[in-house]
Amino acid sequence: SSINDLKDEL
Amino acid sequence: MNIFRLAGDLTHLISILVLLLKIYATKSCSGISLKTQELYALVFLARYLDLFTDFVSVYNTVMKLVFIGSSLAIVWCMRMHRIVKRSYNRELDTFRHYFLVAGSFVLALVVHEKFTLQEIFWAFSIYLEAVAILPQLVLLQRSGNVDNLTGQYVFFLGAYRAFYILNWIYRYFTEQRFGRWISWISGLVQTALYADFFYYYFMSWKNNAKLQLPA
Repeated sequence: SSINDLKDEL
Repeated sequence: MNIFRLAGDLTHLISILVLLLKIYATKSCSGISLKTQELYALVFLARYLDLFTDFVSVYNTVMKLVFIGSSLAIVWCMRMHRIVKRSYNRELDTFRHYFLVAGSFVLALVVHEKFTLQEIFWAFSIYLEAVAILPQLVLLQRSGNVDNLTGQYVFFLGAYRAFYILNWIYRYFTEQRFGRWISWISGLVQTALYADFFYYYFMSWKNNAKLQLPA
């Protein structure tokens, strides 16, 4: 899902 | 991780180091908006709620701790440090930043990806960060001349999100990940708010003149 797409960003 | 995001994170880190240098080297926080520092502390606390629950990488965790720790240390310094707090321009730093907090929170309640505590606080932190620089820009306009370190601090702080926008474009084309449109729009607004500052900053650098923001 798009939710965790950018979870690795600050 | 891509070069744009790494450049963005390092630029963000540099802005914090420049601010710490200014405060510790000059023992003064003149020209710095305490309200912007408080907003940034809130941004990091709201955004990194998953600090202890979701482990992404050592780099990610360390940077989150640095951002939270440094923003709280700067707020503490400007409020409590005997010498530093004397140079705070209280009478110039009058932006009603509570409205920015309230507005961002209400917007996050309405516009978010998922109605969960973590996602709402994440959206809140993204909206708040987009406008967090406003008290600082208002203070710069009111305080006339801007000392070099303060100007560099604002410059790097504005540049970091511009690198993030390049990172999102890069990820869109390489990983087919549209990512989060909330970040896209807020990031564009955030960077646009620095536009006039960047213009005057560049002109002062080109003419080798002191940075002056028109009142």
